[in-house]
Amino acid sequence: SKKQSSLAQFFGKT
Amino acid sequence: MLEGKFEEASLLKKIVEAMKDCVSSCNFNCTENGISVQAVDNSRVLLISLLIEKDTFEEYRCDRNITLGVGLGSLSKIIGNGANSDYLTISADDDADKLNIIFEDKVKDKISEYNLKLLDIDADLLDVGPMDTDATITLPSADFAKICKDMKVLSESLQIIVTKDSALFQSVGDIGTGNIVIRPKTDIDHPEESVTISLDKPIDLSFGSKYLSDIIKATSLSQKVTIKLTDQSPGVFEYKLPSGYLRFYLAPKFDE
Repeated sequence: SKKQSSLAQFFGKT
Repeated sequence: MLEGKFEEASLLKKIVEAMKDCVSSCNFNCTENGISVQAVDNSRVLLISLLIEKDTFEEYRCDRNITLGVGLGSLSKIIGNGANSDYLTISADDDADKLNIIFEDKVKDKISEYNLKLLDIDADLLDVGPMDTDATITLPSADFAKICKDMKVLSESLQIIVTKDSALFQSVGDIGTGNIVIRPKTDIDHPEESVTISLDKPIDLSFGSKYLSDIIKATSLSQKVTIKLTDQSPGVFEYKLPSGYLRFYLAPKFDE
């Protein structure tokens, strides 16, 4: 099965 | 003072309908250039980026930058009271705690006015920035919606595999598997039916079906959707507005 990633893994906070 | 008049209430209706099941509330950032929103769903997997440029409006003014915190469910209820073809004007004072919403019937002599209480929303924003793109697919938005719905009956994940001359949508589940292949097509008589695929690098990405179900709620906004995919990165799903866009950034699923 596949694991859902999170946007925080790709984008930093402003 | 903000004041924006839509030629038709239906546009804002469609925008709010496309967003409200993904995020319950968000800040509308209003500047002299138009209105923008960035909002992330509770699970922090799907990000919405909305830009309604000034030219979208019949009339628009924004003297000072203001941020309006809006409950989308509440806004949806009020907007639902207007007819699709009504003029819709939204306005707010600089330090407003409410958003004024006015519908004008174009035929009858009827004006409906509502106030929506604004919310104080403490949003932490993500720095999306410009992204590299390995593959771009543009296809009729209704076709993409059907692919997502059809594949969802099989699995919680939709795999998108893009090669030079095709895009394969694949679902593998307990009851069986499904494959849908689309290829580039130029339809001169019906350009909205055309499919384009441009590719720098082959793509194999998987996305959660339930998030795709949220994204395709934007289908009525545009006849086309553009999907930008990059290896090991979030997918970008863009619906163009008459002047502006509604974009979704969806984090992919990876093998455990």
